[in-house]
Amino acid sequence: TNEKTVEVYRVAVDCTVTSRFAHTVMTSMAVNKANVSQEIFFEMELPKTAFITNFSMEIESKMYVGEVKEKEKAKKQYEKAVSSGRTAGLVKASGRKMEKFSVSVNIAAESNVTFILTYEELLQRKLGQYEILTRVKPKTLVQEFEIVTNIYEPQGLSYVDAHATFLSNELLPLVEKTVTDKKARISFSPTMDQQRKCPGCDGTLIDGDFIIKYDVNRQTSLGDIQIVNGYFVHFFAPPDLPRVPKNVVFVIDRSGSMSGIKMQQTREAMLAILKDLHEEDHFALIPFDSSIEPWKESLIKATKENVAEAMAYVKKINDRGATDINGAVLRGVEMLVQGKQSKALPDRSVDMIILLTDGMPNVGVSDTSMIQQNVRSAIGGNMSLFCLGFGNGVDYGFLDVMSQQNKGLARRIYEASDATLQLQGFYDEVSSPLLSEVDLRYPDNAVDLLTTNHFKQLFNGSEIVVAGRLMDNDMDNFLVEVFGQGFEEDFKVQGQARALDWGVMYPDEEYIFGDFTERLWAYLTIQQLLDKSKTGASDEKANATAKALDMSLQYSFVTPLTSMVVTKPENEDGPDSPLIADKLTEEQRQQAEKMSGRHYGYASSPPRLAYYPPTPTYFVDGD
Amino acid sequence: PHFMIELPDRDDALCFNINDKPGTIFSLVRDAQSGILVNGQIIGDKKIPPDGKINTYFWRFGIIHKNLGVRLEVNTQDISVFQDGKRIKLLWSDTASLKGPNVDLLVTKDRSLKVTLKDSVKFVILLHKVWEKHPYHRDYLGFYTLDSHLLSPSVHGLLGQFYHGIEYEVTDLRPGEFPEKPDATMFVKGQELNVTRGWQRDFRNDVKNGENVPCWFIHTNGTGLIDGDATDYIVSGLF
Repeated sequence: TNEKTVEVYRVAVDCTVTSRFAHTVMTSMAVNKANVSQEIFFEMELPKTAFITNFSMEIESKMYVGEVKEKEKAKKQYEKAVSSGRTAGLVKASGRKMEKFSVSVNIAAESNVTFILTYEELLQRKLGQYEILTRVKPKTLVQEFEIVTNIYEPQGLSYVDAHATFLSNELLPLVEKTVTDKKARISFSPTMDQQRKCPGCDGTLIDGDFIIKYDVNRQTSLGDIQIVNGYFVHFFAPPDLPRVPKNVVFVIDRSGSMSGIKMQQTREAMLAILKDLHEEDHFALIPFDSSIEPWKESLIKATKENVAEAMAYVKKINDRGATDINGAVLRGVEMLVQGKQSKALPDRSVDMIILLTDGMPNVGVSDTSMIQQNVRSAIGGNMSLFCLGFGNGVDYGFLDVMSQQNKGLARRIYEASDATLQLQGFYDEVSSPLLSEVDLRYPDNAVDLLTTNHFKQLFNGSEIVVAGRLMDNDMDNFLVEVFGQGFEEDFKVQGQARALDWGVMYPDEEYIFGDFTERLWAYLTIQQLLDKSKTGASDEKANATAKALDMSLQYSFVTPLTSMVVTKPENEDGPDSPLIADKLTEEQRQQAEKMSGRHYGYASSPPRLAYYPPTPTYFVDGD
Repeated sequence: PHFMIELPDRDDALCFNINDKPGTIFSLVRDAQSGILVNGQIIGDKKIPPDGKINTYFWRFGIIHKNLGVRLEVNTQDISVFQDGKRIKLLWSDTASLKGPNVDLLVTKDRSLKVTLKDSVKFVILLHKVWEKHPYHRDYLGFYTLDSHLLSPSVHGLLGQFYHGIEYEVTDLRPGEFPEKPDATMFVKGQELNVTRGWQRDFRNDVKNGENVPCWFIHTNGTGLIDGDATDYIVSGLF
């Protein structure tokens, strides 16, 4: 709030994680102390991987509850309001990891308002840990402030770590952490005085990220299977597997637009990455612009001498020319295929291409859908393509689809001083394959509605998650098998899944949130359907979109296909204006960043009703 | 005249000059699908200036929207709108606003004319008044496209060909003839061009002084950046 006539009574973040599925409720309560009505703003940030599931406002004992609707229908329904500029979008991109939900309402004198926002997400294991990120910016002292996180992990917690960017020596002891074998509770609840920046002043110290990191115990090779209320989830990340050697081709854009800092950061990242190659790996470097000039004609072993030679070469890569992505990637594919055919590369090894680019292809084949087709047919499902999109100008959607079509993933690299670390971090995530062609099998007559159960690779520090529905609701065990290709031998393990007795495991908890396995299954299914709706054949795309929409509505998730519509209380000055919360896609986030770069203050301003992006101008004049 | 393609998304701009004999008419925008045509005629200085360089400027624009049946002639003297057999004439000294079913015109006191053709294009024409007794220069016009997103993908012309974006890359920055204007290599439309960093003026916000916009200057009448040759855009009449 901007006015001192508004008092914030309570800000509470209550997060419950049950088997990686996080359910967070943010509550904020404020009172208008003024003798006139005034606008009160509520802004919260949530991870971009989360789906909003609920939002409500309680104003003068009356509840206004958000409703998840099909996006197109919601748009049509409010077309009039939208066209007259009276509707406000609630969600905006905020930084790399978060999106901001903001709403404002007019509150009568001496009245109070309570906002409650709920969102859910499946925590992803990256580099051996899960992360729960809560961003708190109350902007004022709060009478009751608390962040409470309860983690329930039936596999047992191997460690739990909590820290915050705003924690001073005085605030640090206020973080309470209780960890038992299968449960952790982390709370932080400073008093008003403890929140104060300095004695007697109104500024608050609470401004930043509260981060909890943890991992679970992994004792069995089969992983952990949990059956709850007719749904099951299988977490697979076996311990102590030797890594599989990899054959990696780095396809590096050195076109003109990479000039300056981007080229320099690419060189720095490549030097660090090369240093991390294992001796049994094979690698190649293909710098490209309008011409494609591989460092060597084939992949070579990552011996110390070869790596040193490559590092010397990388130092000399300079920008020039235009961008031929098609030719460069196809050259990489060809090199890997030839290496395998000529037996120069080990049989049991993983093939991958890492493409680093900042821009649109503009020479050779420049039609992006044609490039996707060419790359897909050349790769033929036999290797993984990872794409790193550098900067705001990159066509991220193009890279994202192309990676997903080829069993890889894309990542945006933000143009900033830490771009070198971002590049390196991505490489660390995907550089240590433990298994390839991983197949998780469940009896056909026992389970249905399975999420994806075949994975091209399992990377060190990550985790494979498969969920499904049990045909027989009372079933409490079934056979599970996992197959994969390891370094020296095939990986094969089988075992029995058993239902957990949550009552025994957590005797003191009456209710955690019973349907979490079903919601986890729904979240995962929707995510995979959304991916399929971008990458599959046209009828597959339509089917996947329809299914994802159905499930988003059924489980009340705000996804890119749905909107949450909240109708604000009637305004004295005008008619009702609906508020619409959407889920942003990566492309929309990128667009928003481009705009905010040019319009300072946009991100911190209250929601605007309309925004006009800068458009190109074409003119002719005299001097 | 100097042509400018400002690309705020890239925080960059491209520019080039096109010059020819005074009296030449160039096609600036041509969209057969939506029936839009913008042609402009250039004029030279009153006499050859001491530096011997003949400057040319646009002094007359002819604009047609066939589908709407609208025709506009804008020159340094006046503005004429023809529709349904009627002619409306406005003077640059007017402060006028004309709202019709198909076309909106707005003439403001800073000698700018804003034209909105229904569901197609929006542009501004600026009149640059030169001291009447200036020994060499005359009044001239500038043409600024404000919104062209409704035009068809086949739109062409010296300006129109850029309405759907342009992909280019600039590399190999090196010292040029003047220290403040370095040279570089531009890759565009499959060609490699030598370009020079410079600036040209955008007069929309300050019709007298303009604002300098840094841009990559493409030499020899935009050769390599524009499709074909500048002479390919010469047309025989204003309409």
